Amino acid sequence: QYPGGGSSTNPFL
Amino acid sequence: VDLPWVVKPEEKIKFDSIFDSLGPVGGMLTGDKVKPVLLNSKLTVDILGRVWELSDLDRDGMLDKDEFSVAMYLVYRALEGEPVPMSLPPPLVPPSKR
Repeated sequence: QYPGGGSSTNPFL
Repeated sequence: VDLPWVVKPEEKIKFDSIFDSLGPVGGMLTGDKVKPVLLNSKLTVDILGRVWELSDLDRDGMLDKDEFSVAMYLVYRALEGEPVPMSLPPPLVPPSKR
């Protein structure tokens, strides 16, 4: 779901 | 693109003072600092998550002053009953980021 494979930068997800 | 930013100068002053009161580091606020402020609006995490997506234009997990103004603008509009858009309309993109 997050391109790049990293974790989400969205604190609400 | 030469559109006026929808965030009005007087709103920007208000949003900037909120930004400064949250203790930005290097001109940036982390998600940790912004999250409780947005939650305070009582909007759902669903809506606030979208507000964040639209505001964090460089996707670095932090908001600078202009990105924070976009977030606050969207929150205020949502509180007035306007739906949060799925993508950021050009007039909402800060002039510094076009």
